[in-house]
Amino acid sequence: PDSPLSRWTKSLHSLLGDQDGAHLFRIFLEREKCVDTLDFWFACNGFRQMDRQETKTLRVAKAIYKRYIENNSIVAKQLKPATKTYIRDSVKKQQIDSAMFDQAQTEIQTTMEENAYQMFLTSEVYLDYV
Amino acid sequence: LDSEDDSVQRCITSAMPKHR
Repeated sequence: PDSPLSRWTKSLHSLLGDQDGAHLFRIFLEREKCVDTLDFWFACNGFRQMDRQETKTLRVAKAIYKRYIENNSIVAKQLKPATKTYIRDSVKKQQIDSAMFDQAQTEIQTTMEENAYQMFLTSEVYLDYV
Repeated sequence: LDSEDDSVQRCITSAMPKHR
């Protein structure tokens, strides 16, 4: 009853917390050409876990901003303008905070939950695995 | 010094679920 498969259907969070689940969801998103949303989601988690004392946090924040938000990528398209502005200003003013991507991550997560995750649970990738 | 892409990739990898 508590197999990985039954956990995957519980929530997006439980899917992404499982190695095989996250891997399979990634394959699905690659086919759907929106794997950037998942990479961004994980990047936000990784950023939050970084040591504040490290000087490289500014570099990483800038790099995440450039790669996913500054250009008009699929991530940028799913974010509210105010959220993008907030991150842009934080990077510009070098006001780096471990929670600076939290709002953006929540918005991307909500979109994934409502769309890609539901599609994944009825996708060939998932059903073949099952 | 690694590239920006490398630092983002490391950030992603650090947050990925590990082997059970």
